[in-house]
Amino acid sequence: MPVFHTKTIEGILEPVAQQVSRLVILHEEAEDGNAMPDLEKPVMAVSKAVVNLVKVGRETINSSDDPILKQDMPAALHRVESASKLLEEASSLLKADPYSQPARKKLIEGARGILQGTSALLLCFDESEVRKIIRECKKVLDYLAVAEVIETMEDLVQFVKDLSPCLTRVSRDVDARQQELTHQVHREILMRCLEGVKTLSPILICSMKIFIQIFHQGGKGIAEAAENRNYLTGRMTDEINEIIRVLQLTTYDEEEWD
Amino acid sequence: EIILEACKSIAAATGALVKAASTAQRELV
Repeated sequence: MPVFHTKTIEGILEPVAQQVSRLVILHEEAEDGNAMPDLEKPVMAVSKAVVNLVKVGRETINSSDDPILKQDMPAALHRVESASKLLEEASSLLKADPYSQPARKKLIEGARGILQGTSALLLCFDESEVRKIIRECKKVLDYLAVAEVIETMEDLVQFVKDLSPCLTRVSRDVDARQQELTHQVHREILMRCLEGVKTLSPILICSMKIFIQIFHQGGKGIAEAAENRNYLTGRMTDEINEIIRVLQLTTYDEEEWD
Repeated sequence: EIILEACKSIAAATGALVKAASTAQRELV
């Protein structure tokens, strides 16, 4: 079971998560410990990287139009900054006493804090990217909701003109997203739903055209044509809603899938 | 994205720090 739900996050955090776990185990197994080396330089490198992240993070917050990102990201940045301070304190304590136990604790706590804060930040950013895809999905849902009021060929042409670019964006973004996911089951659902949408969309347009033709030819069989069109919009709506649901999943609930 | 690059830098720097700290401990274990 993968710990990180996207390949990007996994690629960034997995190596450092393993390093931190190893340090914790080593610390627990060797409680008294050897003398710690001077960590001033590597700690300074972390501090510098943290300062840069905070700057970039604040710029992201200021330029974003996503209120949830604006609300969540500052806490993650604060977590990283606090962890960086712990590492600096650990470094100072170790300079005075290379065997200092409080310094080792601060070092581990700081490294964990950096990991957790960076993870929260990446998650915050990733969720914001997902919300962008969901916005596009919801536009498709809005168009599907008006399919049943289309009664002329001119309106149908406009409907197709509006829907097509939206569907293209959803298709491109969801396909890219499924390639990013580490959970195979989620990837498969997204691919299956996307295929469903791609298959259904030309059939829906065709059913709408038939409805319009019947509507203008006297109306015999109009109820069946409307029913068929509504069935197809319902199917497409279900597929898009399932895509939205799966896009928001970040953990693998085994019971759910069992 | 710039923010991803910044996170990569932090992860690399933290990894290097933890590795340096682990080396001394590993000698004992």
